[in-house]
Amino acid sequence: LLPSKGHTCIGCVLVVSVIEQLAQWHNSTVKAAMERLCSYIPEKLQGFCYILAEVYGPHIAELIDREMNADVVCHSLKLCKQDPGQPLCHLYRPPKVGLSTAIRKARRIVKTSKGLKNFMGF
Amino acid sequence: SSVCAFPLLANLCEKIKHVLRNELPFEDLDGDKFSTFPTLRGYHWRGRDCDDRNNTVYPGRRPDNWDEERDSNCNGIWGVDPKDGIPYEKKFCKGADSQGVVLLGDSAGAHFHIPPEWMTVSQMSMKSFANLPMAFTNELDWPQFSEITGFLNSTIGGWTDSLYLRLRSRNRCNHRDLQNISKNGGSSGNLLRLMKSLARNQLWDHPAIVIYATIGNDVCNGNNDTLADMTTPKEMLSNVMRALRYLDTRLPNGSHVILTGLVDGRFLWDNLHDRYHPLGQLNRDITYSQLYSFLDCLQVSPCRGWMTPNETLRNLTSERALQLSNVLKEIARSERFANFDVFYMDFPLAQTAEKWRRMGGEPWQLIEPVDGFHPSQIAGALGTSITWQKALQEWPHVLGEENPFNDQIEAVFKDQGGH
Repeated sequence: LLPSKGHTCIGCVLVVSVIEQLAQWHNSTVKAAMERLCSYIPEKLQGFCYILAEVYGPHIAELIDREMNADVVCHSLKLCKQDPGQPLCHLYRPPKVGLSTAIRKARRIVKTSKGLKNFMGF
Repeated sequence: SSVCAFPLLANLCEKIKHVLRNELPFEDLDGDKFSTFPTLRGYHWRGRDCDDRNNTVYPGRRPDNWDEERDSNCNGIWGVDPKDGIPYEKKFCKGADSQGVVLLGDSAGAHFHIPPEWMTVSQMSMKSFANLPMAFTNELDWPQFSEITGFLNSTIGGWTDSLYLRLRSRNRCNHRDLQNISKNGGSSGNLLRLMKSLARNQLWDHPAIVIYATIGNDVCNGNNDTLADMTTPKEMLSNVMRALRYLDTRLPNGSHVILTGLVDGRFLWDNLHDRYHPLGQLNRDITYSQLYSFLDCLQVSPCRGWMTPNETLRNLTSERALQLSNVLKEIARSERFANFDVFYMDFPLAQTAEKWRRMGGEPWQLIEPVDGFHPSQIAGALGTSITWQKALQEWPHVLGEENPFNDQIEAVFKDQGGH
């Protein structure tokens, strides 16, 4: 019943992309975009959506605000993983600085960000 | 899985696993494999049960005492005509070649579809996700709109046309006699287990038209050495013969089996690779070629052999598909069975594309936009009309005669209880 690692990564990239594009299309914050997306979900499933937004929201918002794409966000969230000896999987064209560099930078941001420290502690 | 360790949940988990493993309706109170609940393998997949507390009442059975007292086969025709005292089922359906339609298939037959509205932010609203619970409890399949067993008007674009609907309008006694026994990932190998969920009693039930259509998974997989993991012609012969022998023990005499060849999946790359994916249309930054590479890298590609920039690999995959189709063709030509005759037909992709072109359509519209792999709603509906014409011309006896009483059935029983 549990999705494979690959499917988890696809799901993450898909959802983060939609959040990013909602913020872009409605010219809103990432947080507002997440709330908007959750409000679109049928009532019965909204609770689940808000929990995910609580758990992952600050992280996603922090990184999208720094122009990082869904591949970078999901790799730094460890919802996309690079198996040993395997290439880094990505849907979008890699950032100019290179995907690995961008992921390392994202992980540093997560580590140093105060707001996120509590959340990661959580 | 640890959740299932709790005593209170163990029983429920066991039932869920049994249903998921055997593709049977989750809610089936009388255990006759037909349900009054839509999803979770319910009546979106099989004719709706009209009495889920009585396992002798289900779609497709021969009528009990001409259904004088009750509608034992759920076709909505029962009772006695007060004018002459003749039971309606006897008057309208006796000798009418009534038969059901069964699909043994894969995600194409189950009609896998992820709504593009779920990722198109420019049109996104609450309405976009209204179908999400139904989609997930139907495994992202939409059999109720599908090419072989569809019976509801499509709400996912295009229109619904199906072999079942055409058989029903040819003979209204066939109402509700449908079974979509398909599964995402279905192939000639795993279909052998899947087909055990067929609900057909050789003595009590009407004959059936069985469509055997595993159109790609025998050559499609996400593994690194995709060619090595493809079904070989020898394995295909063995798998299909085992399936047909099993069907010979289950199908009532007078049934028919139509073996459908594998698709030529080069159509996918040729018509999609440089087009933008729905998720990439806002910023024009994701093509299907990028999607295919991403799925490949994650090793979850539905079909590494065709969803690849490697033309040699695409050609090798199509070559194997053709070999496997030829196995099916040979079986139809040379094998005989006691309770059914066997036919072969190519998967009608080329004719479908040509028909759609003549209607002013574009080839890429025949492919599911989100997964870039499955036939779309339009492709299914067009495929039905092509298959129907072929059957009418080449195997007219398979479809049964037009029932001369259709109009009277409609006059007396209207929509026969609907679906």
